[in-house]
Amino acid sequence: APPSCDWRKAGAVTPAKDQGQCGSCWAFAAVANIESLWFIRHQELYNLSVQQVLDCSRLQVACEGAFPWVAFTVAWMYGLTPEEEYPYTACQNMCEERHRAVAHVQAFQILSSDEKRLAAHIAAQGPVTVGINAKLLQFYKEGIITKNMACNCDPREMNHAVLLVGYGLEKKTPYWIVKNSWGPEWGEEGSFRIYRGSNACGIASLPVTATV
Amino acid sequence: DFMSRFNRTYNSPEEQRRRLLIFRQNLATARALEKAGQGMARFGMTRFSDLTEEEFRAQLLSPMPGHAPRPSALAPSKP
Repeated sequence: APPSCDWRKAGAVTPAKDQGQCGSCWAFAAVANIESLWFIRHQELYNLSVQQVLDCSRLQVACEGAFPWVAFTVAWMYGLTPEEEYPYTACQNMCEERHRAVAHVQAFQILSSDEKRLAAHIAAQGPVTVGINAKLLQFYKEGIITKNMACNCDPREMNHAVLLVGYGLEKKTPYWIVKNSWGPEWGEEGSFRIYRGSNACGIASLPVTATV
Repeated sequence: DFMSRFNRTYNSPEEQRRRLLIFRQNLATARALEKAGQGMARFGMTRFSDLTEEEFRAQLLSPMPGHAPRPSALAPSKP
């Protein structure tokens, strides 16, 4: 893998969206993955509908969480509609099938948890959806969540889904660049950075990506 | 400052007092985290600063058990 990578600089990442008071991070992280991969393959950056994923997921309560592959399955079955045509309401409604689809998913795959291989995959293919223990993010403002801090969050207890959009090195500290779904006002314009190389807060435990 | 910045109102003075206590505890936690990071990250007041850890979990997070069965892949043809 190259020493650093940031898909935001390539224009492949839409601004961070806000999930509101709904446990829909799994849908936001998966849709963000599809948005970026669609741009990398087709040079068209769409804000895609998370609401469509919630509504068409066939989950009993989509706001109480799910795995990102549920969203990939919705995108595979229906294709995804632009956000402006199917806007987010932060609650689950009936699935509306009348909208036009502008992005499609062919498959998805679960990747290796080896962080070097993960970095190589991101540099070569694009952003990847991951799970994380988000305990430390409640008070995060900016900078790199270090190895020391990550001792306070159990990597086995994943409770949030986010998108790895790149990685880098600052003052000899390797880090991941992670897009969150708590709006652009939160963190570093909607993103945060966390130590890379020790599965900090479970960041590499469950990497998954779509194929578009 | 927090209430005006994040547009917060509380139902009663009691609720406001309770939220202030939570806010103070959270600021102390944020300071401790920042200290542990040795200058690499800043922690402090965010829009979640008046929530307990349990409320934060319930409102924003959703458990993803690592031992849950993982699908192998999508089927080759659509239903």
